[in-house]
Amino acid sequence: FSSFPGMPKWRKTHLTYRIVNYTPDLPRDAVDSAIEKALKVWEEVTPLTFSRLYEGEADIMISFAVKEHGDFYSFDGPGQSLAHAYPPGPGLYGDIHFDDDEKWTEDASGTNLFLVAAHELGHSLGLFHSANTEALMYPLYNSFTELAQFRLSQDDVNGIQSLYGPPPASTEEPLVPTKSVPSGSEVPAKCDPASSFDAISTLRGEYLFFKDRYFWRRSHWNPEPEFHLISAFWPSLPSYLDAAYEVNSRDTVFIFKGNEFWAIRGNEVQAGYPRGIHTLGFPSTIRKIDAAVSDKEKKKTYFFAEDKYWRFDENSQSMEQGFPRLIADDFPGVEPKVDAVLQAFGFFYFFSGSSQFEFDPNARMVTHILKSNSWLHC
Amino acid sequence: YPLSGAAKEEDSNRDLAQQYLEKYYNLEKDVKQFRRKDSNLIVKKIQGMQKFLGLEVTGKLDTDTLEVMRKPRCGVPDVGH
Repeated sequence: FSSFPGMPKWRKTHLTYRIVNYTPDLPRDAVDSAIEKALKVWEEVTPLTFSRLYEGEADIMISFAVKEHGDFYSFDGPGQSLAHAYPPGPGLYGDIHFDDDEKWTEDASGTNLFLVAAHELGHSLGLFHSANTEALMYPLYNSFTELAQFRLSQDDVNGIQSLYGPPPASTEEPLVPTKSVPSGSEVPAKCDPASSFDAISTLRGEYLFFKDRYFWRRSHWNPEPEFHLISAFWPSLPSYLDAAYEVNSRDTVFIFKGNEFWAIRGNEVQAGYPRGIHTLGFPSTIRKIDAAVSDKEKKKTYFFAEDKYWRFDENSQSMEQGFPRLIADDFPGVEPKVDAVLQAFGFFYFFSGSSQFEFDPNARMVTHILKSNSWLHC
Repeated sequence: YPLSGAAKEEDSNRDLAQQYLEKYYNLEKDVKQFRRKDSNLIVKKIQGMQKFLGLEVTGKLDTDTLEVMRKPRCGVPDVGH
């Protein structure tokens, strides 16, 4: 494998992409899913996550064009050059152009869009061509690739992980991913005594416990929590979330990752998201938050980051004055850092690692300390 | 005089190779050097391409090399610049 001269790479792990236009060769949803599948190929082996924008400038702008199309690399009609992409960086950099003089297909009858998209995304992320004929980043298009069993070669994985490292969940040696269902070691265990959560939220009376790229869904009628991939419900949401909370009065759940947040209503991600967290009133020094919960009675939302917290007024839609304050001052007994917070039965439940602190806001004290996964009937 | 078939084909192979090396292997666009078939630089560029793409390194525009150059591929160069 090799990286571009100067080793350009993205300085953030959450990237945005936008499909600017479509080829007449395929239905739009076929193009959408080919691109999503190609993104997942790289998501599986790195800490990178992607979300889709429908307007404005995304990190990775994806378009179809023929012949001269506004950069220095004209396309050449059918055959030979199929597509090209630019290394990480602003503007044109990171972008992908497909030659629409090719016949783009979902199978191998023409030029398979998924396969070429996965290769070009390798360039958008910083990989140059590989001399390994088995590698996805080998420059020649291999129409005989078994699409159903497609997988990155070790060379591809070594290449991309030399730029971004392995996915946060795995600390072992770089994985060569399989397209089949992830092996046991990648799927978080519900009743692992050491288990912790990335984020927790209510959703229309249910409880969602987010972990890695999955979530448990606990409802009143089904004592056994369901287990799902986040992407199964919200394909454009990232995984390895930081925080989540529901604002009942708006029937909306807000999801946080890094310096961005999304609004979801049911399983619809609202248009115009992600937005920057600083639009909520956080100082620029805050690069991410750890947890959040919205008090539906008081219509106040609490944001927790390291040992401090902020309070946001849902009526005035603004961060309140006099914050941040120390968590220890107002929630005595709750130990930072807070992974997630849940409000239920008049209590606040603070989750920190494998421990859960039940906090009585009236008595202003911790009344119970439980295992984090006690909500999952462990 | 009209080029014989073989000579015509040789010309078109040379053009294909020149475009390919200019596009993907950072060969300077300089027509003359391609006319001097034994130009050392060209042989080196052809050898570099053959090595990168996993072909037998002959330095010549043999059949395998010409066939690979006609295959569909990514438009990003193989040699950085």
